[in-house]
Amino acid sequence: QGRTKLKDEL
Amino acid sequence: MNIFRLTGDLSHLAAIIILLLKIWKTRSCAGISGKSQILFALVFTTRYLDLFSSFISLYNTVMKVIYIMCAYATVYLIYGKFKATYDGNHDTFRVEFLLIPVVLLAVLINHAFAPMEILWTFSIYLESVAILPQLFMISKTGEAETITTHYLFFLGLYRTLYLFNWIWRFYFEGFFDLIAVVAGLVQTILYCDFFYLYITKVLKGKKLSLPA
Repeated sequence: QGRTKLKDEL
Repeated sequence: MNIFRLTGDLSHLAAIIILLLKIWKTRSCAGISGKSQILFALVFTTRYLDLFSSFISLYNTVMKVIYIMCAYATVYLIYGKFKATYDGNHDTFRVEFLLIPVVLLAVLINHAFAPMEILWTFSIYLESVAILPQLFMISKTGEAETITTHYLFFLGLYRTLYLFNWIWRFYFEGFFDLIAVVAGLVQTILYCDFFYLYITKVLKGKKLSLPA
C-alpha cells in the first residue's frame, strides 16, 4: 500500500 | 503534497524550462550533453507510462505531460534543429556503462517483479545517474556557461528537496520507500561537487571553470 502512495510523486 | 515536494517539482520544472529556453534563445546547445537529455527522456517515458492508466490529480497529469514534452523537445533541438552546435567531441560518456547496471539493478532489486514496477524502478535508478554524461562533459571542456550552471543547480536542488519530502512523509504519513530514497541520495551526492563550485564561484559572479 505504501507503494501506491509513492506513485503520486513525479 | 508538502512544501518540499512542491518546491522540488517547481525547481525541476524551472531546470527543464531554463535548458529549453537556453537552447531555443541562443539557438545553440553548446556545452549541453545530448546523452544526458536522452537519458532524462527515457526516465520520464518509463516512469510516466501510467499517465493514461491511472489518474492521480490534475497537477500530477499536467506536470507529467509537461516534463515528457519538454524532454523530447530538448532532445529534438539538440539532435535535430541545432545539431550543428552539438559538441559531440566532448559528449563522449559511455552511457552503456550506466544502462546495463541500471537494468540489472532494476530486475534484481525492486518492490515487485511486475512490468510497470520494474520500469518504474529502472527509471528511478536511471534518474540518479542520468546527469553523469553532463557532468563528465563539463569536466572535459573544463567550463560551463552560466545559464547551464543555473540549469544544473535547479536540477540538483529538486532531488535534494525530494529527500526532505521523504523525511516529511515518513514522519507525518509513516510512508517510506527505500529504493527512491537511496537512489535520491546517490543522485544528490553526485551534485555535491557541482553545488560547491556553483556556490563559491557562480554566485560570486565568476564563470564556472574547473581546474583543467
